[in-house]
Amino acid sequence: ERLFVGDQVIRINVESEEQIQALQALESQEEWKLDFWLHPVSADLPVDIRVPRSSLDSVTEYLQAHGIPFSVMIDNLQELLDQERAEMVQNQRM
Amino acid sequence: ERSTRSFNFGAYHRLETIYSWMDSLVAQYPKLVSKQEIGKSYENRSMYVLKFSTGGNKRPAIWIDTGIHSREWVSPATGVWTANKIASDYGRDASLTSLLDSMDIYMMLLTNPDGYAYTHSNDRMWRKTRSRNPGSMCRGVDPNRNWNAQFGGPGASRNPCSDSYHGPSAHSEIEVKNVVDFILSHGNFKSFISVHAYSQLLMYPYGYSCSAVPDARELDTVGRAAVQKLTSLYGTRYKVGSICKIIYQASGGSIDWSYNQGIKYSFAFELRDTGRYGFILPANQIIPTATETWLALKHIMEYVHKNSY
Repeated sequence: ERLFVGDQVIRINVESEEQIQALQALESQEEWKLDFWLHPVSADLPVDIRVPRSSLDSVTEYLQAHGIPFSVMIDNLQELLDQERAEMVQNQRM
Repeated sequence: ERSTRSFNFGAYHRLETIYSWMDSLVAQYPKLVSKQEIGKSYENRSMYVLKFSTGGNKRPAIWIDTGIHSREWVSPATGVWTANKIASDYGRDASLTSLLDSMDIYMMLLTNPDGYAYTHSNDRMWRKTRSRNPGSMCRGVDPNRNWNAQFGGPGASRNPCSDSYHGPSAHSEIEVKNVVDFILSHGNFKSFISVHAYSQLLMYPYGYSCSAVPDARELDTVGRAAVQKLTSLYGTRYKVGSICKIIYQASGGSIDWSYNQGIKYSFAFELRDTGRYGFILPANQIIPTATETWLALKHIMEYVHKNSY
């Protein structure tokens, strides 16, 4: 079963067309295995990306190099999944 | 959880539990609800629709599907609650009763059964179907890029490893083909509503093009009124607009296909949340989500009922 230990979900509030283009380029970086929950399309919508732990440093560097600020929405995805599983087990018992 | 009375609507359930609950709903409301198998999935799971009908033959109908993207768990969870609501409100709620006296409602709760099962057993973040892609290590096709609506156009990937891979050809996914065949063979759907989850939107066609559909103004008005009702309950904020204009250009989507088939009232929902939990929306938010969504769904269904074409 796949684990997501240390995977983060980050949110970027896009401010310019240049930032959108830089994020669209990030989408094509297949080796980082990014999972775009909200894609970079316009400055009206945020961009949410699940970043595997192994790619966190690279992505952070990339965003900093392009002057793109971001915030961490979910710090450790696996923690949420563990809570969800515990809740499901409890519900099944009930 | 074998009867609808003891079923916990505020919890996430496995596919088998939902399927068995569907049987109990049919057993509890045999004169209103029936279950139809419309085909099998890639991994040979049954694909069921619940039919809410008070009689007649191929009456004008409303289609609602949930769970086409498997990780969006609150979508089928909302579907289960909604199906129960429709069954239990018939005969009590005047407008729903009037609607069901002349129209049918079809609900497909798990539109991507293989993907849903896979999110429970292997990868909670899985989105696509589970079909094999010849020549690739990666499996699955995005079932909402696989419809014959400018298939393969902008906003879909040709890479089988992508989460938005459109597949080798339109309707290549048996899950999509089963729905397409069912809708076409019925021939009298007036509304097609697809329920997704994440980021709170109510959308109408097109996704493949940013140009306005001929009915854009009407769809926008209906959508805004529906969302106003949704928001009235908990203040949940939604955006309304065409897929292309409020999210992104995306070809091969289900409601573009349904609209082009002449099903004017084609909508897609993106349910909660704002991004705090992503696809792991806590179970205690299922019922609030379903309850607010019902207000919007009901508005659209009432409108369709009153504005037959």
